[in-house]
Amino acid sequence: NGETSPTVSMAELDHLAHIISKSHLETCQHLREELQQMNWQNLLQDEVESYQSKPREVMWQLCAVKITEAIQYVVEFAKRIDGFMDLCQNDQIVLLKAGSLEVVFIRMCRVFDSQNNTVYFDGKFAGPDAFKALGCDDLITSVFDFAKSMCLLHLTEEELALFSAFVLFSADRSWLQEKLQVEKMQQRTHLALQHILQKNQREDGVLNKLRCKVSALRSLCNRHTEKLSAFRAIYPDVIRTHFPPLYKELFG
Amino acid sequence: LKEKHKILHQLLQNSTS
Repeated sequence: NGETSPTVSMAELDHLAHIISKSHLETCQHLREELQQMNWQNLLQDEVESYQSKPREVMWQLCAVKITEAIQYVVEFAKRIDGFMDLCQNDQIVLLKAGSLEVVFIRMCRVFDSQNNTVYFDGKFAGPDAFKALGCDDLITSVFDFAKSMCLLHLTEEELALFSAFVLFSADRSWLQEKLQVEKMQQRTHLALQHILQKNQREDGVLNKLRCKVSALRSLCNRHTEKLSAFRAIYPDVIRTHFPPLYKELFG
Repeated sequence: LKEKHKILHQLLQNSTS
């Protein structure tokens, strides 16, 4: 009868999908047209070596700057979703503090070259070896594996947008004050994602695969925090004086 | 939480660009 649940109609799901998709497209760091025109050029060997020979703290700082830039776009994405700005300020902060890096990892598949196992970084496409100086090869390998597995799903921009919003509206984050409202938004986003996947005639397994990605994202973010703690123990002054303030606020 | 996340709070307050 056109209803997916007593409270959400197909029209509402289409509208939510449209809003979230529009927010996503307006706030992607690299527009689709840019990606199509981009010369997907890999780093030259001497450029890889140049990144590898950077002092550990300099490479950490460079990556912190890049992550922070990407996060600012995610904040803008969240702000353009009506339901997000309807939440109390505490919960907006909680959701972004916990979920913004996860969305950055999701968005990474847009600028990932599966065939070469490279990602757009600092103007060119870089493989995991370019990040050697960070001293966290295991985390880098996992991040690349995650991007590759996301690419294998061949999601459309709309599906990617809805999955990003679904992750952002995680109702199980600690310190939420209006958990029920977040839960409601997450359920609606989930229904919209399900609806769009059905509309796009994707096989049933895609939604299950995406649900599995949620725990993979959490694991990546936890490991980022662990690596940052280990780095902080050795270079506390570098973080204090050279890392972007927003990065310190989110992960400090 | 707002006090500890002044930059994030500020970004959320700014009108969408």
